[in-house]
Amino acid sequence: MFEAKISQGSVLKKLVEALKELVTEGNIDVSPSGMSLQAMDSSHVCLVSLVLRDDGFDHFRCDRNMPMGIHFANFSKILKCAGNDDAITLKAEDNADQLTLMFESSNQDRISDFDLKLMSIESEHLGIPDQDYSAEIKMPASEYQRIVRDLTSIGDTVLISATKEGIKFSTSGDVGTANVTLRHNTTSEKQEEHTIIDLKEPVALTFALRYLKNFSNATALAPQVKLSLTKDLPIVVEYQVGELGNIRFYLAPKIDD
Amino acid sequence: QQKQANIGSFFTGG
Repeated sequence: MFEAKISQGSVLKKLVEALKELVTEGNIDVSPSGMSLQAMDSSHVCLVSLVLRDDGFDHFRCDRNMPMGIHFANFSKILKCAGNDDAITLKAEDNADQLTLMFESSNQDRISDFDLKLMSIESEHLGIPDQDYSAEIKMPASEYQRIVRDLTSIGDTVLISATKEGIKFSTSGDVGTANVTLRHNTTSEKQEEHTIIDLKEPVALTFALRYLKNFSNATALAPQVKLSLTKDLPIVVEYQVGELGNIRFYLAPKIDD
Repeated sequence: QQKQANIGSFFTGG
């Protein structure tokens, strides 16, 4: 059987909110080492990879590896019934066709349970190679959210260029053009306000803004976001989910026809 | 002119 308890249930709520617009359904794979998900959006332009480690949970038990086919809009409906301060326990028997969610209020005076119907989903698992990137940029997640929101109101695609001057986001559309440049900045006492640009070589890539904006639905999960860029490869937009794990979004670039 | 690449083409098994 599978059983996992997370005292900070709001994390699970935020994770599903971060995913559900991008991914309709997918398999959450459970194993003794934790929970993971790999899913593409319907147009196969981007991929979401979620890893939650067993030791990040308050309690984790999984006797047998199994995929749990989840419809994320339905998962979200149930998680919306959990209070922000609730502890959430997930439970499923081996080869179950449902996932039980139990919500406990922080003073344990209210307990509720819901069953989510599981689906059988055929999915291919892609191998994502470990690699070095030409540029890695850490910035406040709220800053990333603001940039992609602002630029989406101007254009459809963004040219992201990383040089020793900083990281520049450029777009254009019917309205006109927009450029936002962030410079390396570690002056704040608060680390989450830093912008750290780790540049091995200059790189410039073009991406569809609507996906980058969609990734910012994960903003509530982490104070900082990391962007990783290499020529002719997908951008990686990564949020650390506390001690629990991380969520990574991979977006394929626009390439010359 | 640029076109949108497919994400699967960048990873093994895609």
